[in-house]
Amino acid sequence: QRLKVEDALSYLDQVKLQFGSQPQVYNDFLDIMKEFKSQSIDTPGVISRVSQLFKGHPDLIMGFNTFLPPGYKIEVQT
Amino acid sequence: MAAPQLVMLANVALTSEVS
Repeated sequence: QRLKVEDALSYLDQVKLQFGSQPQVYNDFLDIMKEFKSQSIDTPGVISRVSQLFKGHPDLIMGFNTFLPPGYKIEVQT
Repeated sequence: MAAPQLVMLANVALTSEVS
């Protein structure tokens, strides 16, 4: 299914809420998105960085997985 | 880039970056 802008906004809100006391985490996420857009990093690079950034937050990782193309997935460690 | 939804997420994140 195709995700919409509202889904992206909702996910970003979720990230901001969870790291309300650590705004640097959201800034780091924006940096990853910037590097992806400028093609400094590719999809596997994004996956690697995001999985480190959101380590210990399986709901955020599962939410992020919904934006990945088929065949890509961050494994959640429980 | 064959990751259109990830591009969309990045676009939304970067355009809504108003603080």
